[in-house]
Amino acid sequence: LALLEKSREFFQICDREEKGFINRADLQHLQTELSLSSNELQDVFDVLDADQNGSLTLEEFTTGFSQFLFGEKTI
Amino acid sequence: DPNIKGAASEGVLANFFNSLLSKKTGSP
Repeated sequence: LALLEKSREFFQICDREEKGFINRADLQHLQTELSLSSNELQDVFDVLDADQNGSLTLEEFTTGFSQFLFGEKTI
Repeated sequence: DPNIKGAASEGVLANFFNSLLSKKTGSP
């Protein structure tokens, strides 16, 4: 449950317009805040966007977060 | 090699989520 709450919190940081999904432009907006390069954020998006449809859902985001925490895809 | 790609992906994700975590903890 804590994982889901944290994941939702991070998702909302990325999804500022509360669209319900995250696109590449949303992640690029975080470039200065997160001190990550444009290329790194592109890679993050590619890794998280499991179905490669150009938008990240909360489910995909949570899967990536759990992968980061547990080292494998558990959701 | 999927293993190398997997490891690289984990590193990218780790950077991203660690940054998000420190952003959260760094704010009041």
